[in-house]
Amino acid sequence: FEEFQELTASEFFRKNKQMLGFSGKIRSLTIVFHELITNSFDAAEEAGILPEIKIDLQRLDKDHYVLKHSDNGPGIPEDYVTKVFCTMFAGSKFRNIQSRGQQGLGCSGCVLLSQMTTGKPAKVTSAYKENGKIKAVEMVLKMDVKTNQGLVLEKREVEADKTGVQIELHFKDVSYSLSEQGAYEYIRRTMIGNPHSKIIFRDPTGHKYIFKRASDVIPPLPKEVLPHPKGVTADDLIFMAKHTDKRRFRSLLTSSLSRMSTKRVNEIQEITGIDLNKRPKDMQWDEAERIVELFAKMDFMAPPTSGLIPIGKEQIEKGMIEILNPEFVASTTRKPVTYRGGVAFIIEAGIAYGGDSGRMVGEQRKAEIMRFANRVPLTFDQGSCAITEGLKSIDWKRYGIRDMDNAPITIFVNIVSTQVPYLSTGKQSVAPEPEILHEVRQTTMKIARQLQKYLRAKKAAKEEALR
Amino acid sequence: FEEFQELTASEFFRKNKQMLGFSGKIRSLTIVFHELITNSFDAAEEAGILPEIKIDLQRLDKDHYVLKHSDNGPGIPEDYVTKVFCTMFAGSKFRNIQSRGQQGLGCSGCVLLSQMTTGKPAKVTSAYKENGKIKAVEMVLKMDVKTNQGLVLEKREVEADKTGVQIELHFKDVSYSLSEQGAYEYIRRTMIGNPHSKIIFRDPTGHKYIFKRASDVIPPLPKEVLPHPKGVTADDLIFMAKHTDKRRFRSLLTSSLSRMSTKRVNEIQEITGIDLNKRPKDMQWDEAERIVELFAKMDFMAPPTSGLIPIGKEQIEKGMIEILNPEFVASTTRKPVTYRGGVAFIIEAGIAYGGDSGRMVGEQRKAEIMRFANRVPLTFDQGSCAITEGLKSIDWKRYGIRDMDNAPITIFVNIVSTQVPYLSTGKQSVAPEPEILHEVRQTTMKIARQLQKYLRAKKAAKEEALR
Ligand SMILES: Nc1ncnc2c1ncn2[C@@H]1O[C@H](COP(=O)(O)OP(=O)(O)OP(=O)(O)O)[C@@H](O)[C@H]1O
Ligand SMILES: Nc1ncnc2c1ncn2[C@@H]1O[C@H](COP(=O)(O)OP(=O)(O)OP(=O)(O)O)[C@@H](O)[C@H]1O
Ligand SMILES: [Mg+2]
Ligand SMILES: [Mg+2]
Repeated sequence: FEEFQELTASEFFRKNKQMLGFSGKIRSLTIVFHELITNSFDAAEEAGILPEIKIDLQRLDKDHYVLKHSDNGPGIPEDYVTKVFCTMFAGSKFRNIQSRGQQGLGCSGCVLLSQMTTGKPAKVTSAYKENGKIKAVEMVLKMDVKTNQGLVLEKREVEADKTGVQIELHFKDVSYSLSEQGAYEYIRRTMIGNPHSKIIFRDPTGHKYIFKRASDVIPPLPKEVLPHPKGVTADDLIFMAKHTDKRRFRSLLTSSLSRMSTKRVNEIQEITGIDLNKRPKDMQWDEAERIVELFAKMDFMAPPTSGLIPIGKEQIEKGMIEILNPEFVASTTRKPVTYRGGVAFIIEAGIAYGGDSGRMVGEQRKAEIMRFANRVPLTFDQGSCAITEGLKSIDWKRYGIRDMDNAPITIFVNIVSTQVPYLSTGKQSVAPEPEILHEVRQTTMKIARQLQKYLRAKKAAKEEALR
Repeated sequence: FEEFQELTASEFFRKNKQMLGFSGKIRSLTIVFHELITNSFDAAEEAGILPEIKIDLQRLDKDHYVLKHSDNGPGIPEDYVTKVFCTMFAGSKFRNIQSRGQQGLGCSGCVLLSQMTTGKPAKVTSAYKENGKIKAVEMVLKMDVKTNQGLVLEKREVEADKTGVQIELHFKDVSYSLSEQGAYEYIRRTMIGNPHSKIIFRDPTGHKYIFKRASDVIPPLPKEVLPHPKGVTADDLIFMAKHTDKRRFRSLLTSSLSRMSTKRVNEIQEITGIDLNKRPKDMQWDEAERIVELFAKMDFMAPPTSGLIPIGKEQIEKGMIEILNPEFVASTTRKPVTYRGGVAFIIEAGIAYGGDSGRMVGEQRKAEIMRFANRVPLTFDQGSCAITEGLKSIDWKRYGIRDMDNAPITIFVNIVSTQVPYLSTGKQSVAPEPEILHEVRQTTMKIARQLQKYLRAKKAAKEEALR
């Protein structure tokens, strides 16, 4: 036990950067783009701003780049900048609200990768509103990996006429690629899930791409979606009870759970005989278990539809038509349901058939799965994802697709939730929770039936033409 | 930024227990067995003891169990018990020595799952040597998830005549299963990688299984394998320099890197012109880069073969013959090589053909992959593992296997390393580092050629018999 040590989160991830998704040169750079873009989208939307991002990627040498990423979000107050960029497990997205980020790791991971491959500090400029005026600071930061804290090497005030964050990072051992796993394809896919955003990207050749806004409507802001009685666990109740400032357990229930009215609380007290007026800290485990067992038997309204914000049928079809030029397209967005823990989620799916649907692998056109989570494209770890598992479990022959692997078909699936159960801190695949698998199947089979109709009609028309 | 929070590791994993592998009822219980068994094996071996584990699993109700796990290892000193079982990212295996554990999460994860599903504390009895005498304490512990610390609810001294650790944990929402993913199959596979160990397992029906020792020889203790110049990064040198107590950079090099002699250091100083006598903290990043670039061009002896301890050809074949009764078996253990960071690893592989090789899926016999890492069976996340990817990339037709998916074949692969690059904290799949993929292919193709010979001879004999 002389070797016994406690690591900080940053020490652990330095040893295991593949768990942040930094595995391989192409993937590593794509993940950097992913973490910075998702942060800028989250920040702008939260402030009611239509997101606009400028990305400049310069190639200094083989596998050696400088990335400048700037957004038009609300900025980061000076006192939070080091925590945001140099502390792991630090962030503002641990609450019950749908957001792309949820771990407090993303941009600190990018700073860590930059530092590990080049030894250079990160340069951050943040312009934010303070007392009605715009204040801006330019800071040069290093992460102290041993302590999971940031060190400010330089800091100065600068002028700014609008809010936003700009970060400049150097990287080595990463590679910009136009392949399916590369940063360009990531940006292209992210526009499908985020038509209200604009990205201006200057690539290493100097070519400037402008990914225009397809919509000027800011999507409604997601609202807090409290844990639902269907699925909330005894541990959740006890954990909430331990850390609440509410004085009575009953007010904890009505304020912390979705669809929990005073009427329902009275029913629960009546049936279980547990005094729900007592202090939260006095609630016992076995009592919490009985309450949760009763929840499972009671009728509660489904989780509210307004808290979660899907991409929506219209935009999914629009996006698929735009990039795939298919002969057939269909999509659907389901109602919210919950998975274990009472966490609400929505599955939406789209199918495109024919035209440029599917993707070319050599000479062969193959079926393609486009996975999204909270509007963010998932590029990697397809094999282990619940979305893939759900889709593969469907009997596609029933819907007229005899050889699914080689069909000219693209299937689009997006999961929207306040907490996406990712399989790893790399956030590229979803855990196969039974409720999620079920929803992926149900949602997709619903629109597969529409495809089946189309294929039958097409076949009938063909036979008719042959006569 | 009022919502800005910093989570502790335990808070993060409470929200994301699927990242500890606790996803699904069967898998969750199997992972508990895995974490406790690997800890007991590591501890006993480190103390030069032949491991013996007693496991008692009682079923109290549907999906409700009590697990008692005790070992004959050196025990845990009283002052470390709460850190071991209630603090995440705390452990003794962060050094450059091959061990099954490497994250400081395993048993704390089990305590967390137990607490989350039952609200019950963990009961730990630890008997350990102190000043030549055996001291034993029985402690009742709870994890304070908010602070990543343990709380001792009760503690008392007890009598013990030999050292070891015993833990008793209650679980709900888990399931004991005889299926391939269940705890019993996990124990069976772990015996293949650990023939020198003994496990006595009393299952929920009361049936007592005795998994006997197949060998009375304790495997040699793994030795520290320092990072190798081939692959060590500039960041590694700078990080080591920042945290060393050595006074000169040159002594840091000779003491921290494998195969680094004074003669080599003088060569490096000569060629780069960098003064290696200076203090480690004065080494600059660009200088470290030049040193590392020079390493890549120099000749160094391969990493030492003695530090890493593979299962070995003899035992792999013995294990495969015992459980698969094949008509053909072959295996090989390769020399150590390094992946990025200069981390040494060894790949060993075995092929069994015919007999009970492969596994039955319904009526169909299918090819089976048995993946191991540091002698530990990997049961889950097969789709995303580097071992799977490496094996799938082989053209099996060249070796006489026309339809690999449906061949009566079992392929065994074990990776041995001081740091296995797992894809997630669930530790069930390995990251596809190029050097690892290469070695998996090379090692397997070597024995596939032996299989090819056998199949040809078999075919020739058949044709001969037909005449
Ligand atoms: N461009 C930005 N503008 C404003 N705030 C930002 C920006 N980028 C990051 N932040 C803030 O910094 C926090 C940390 O970001 P980080 O990416 O590390 O974690 P996250 O987005 O919360 O979760 P994840 O690890 O899943 O990405 C965010 O929660 C947000 O509060
Ligand atoms: N049965 C045991 N006997 C002796 N020491 C033990 C035992 N179990 C755990 N330990 C000690 O407690 C530490 C923490 O164990 P834990 O399983 O949490 O992490 P780990 O084994 O180091 O890594 P991993 O998370 O990969 O399993 C170990 O490193 C070891 O020092
Ligand atoms: Mg983020
Ligand atoms: Mg362990």
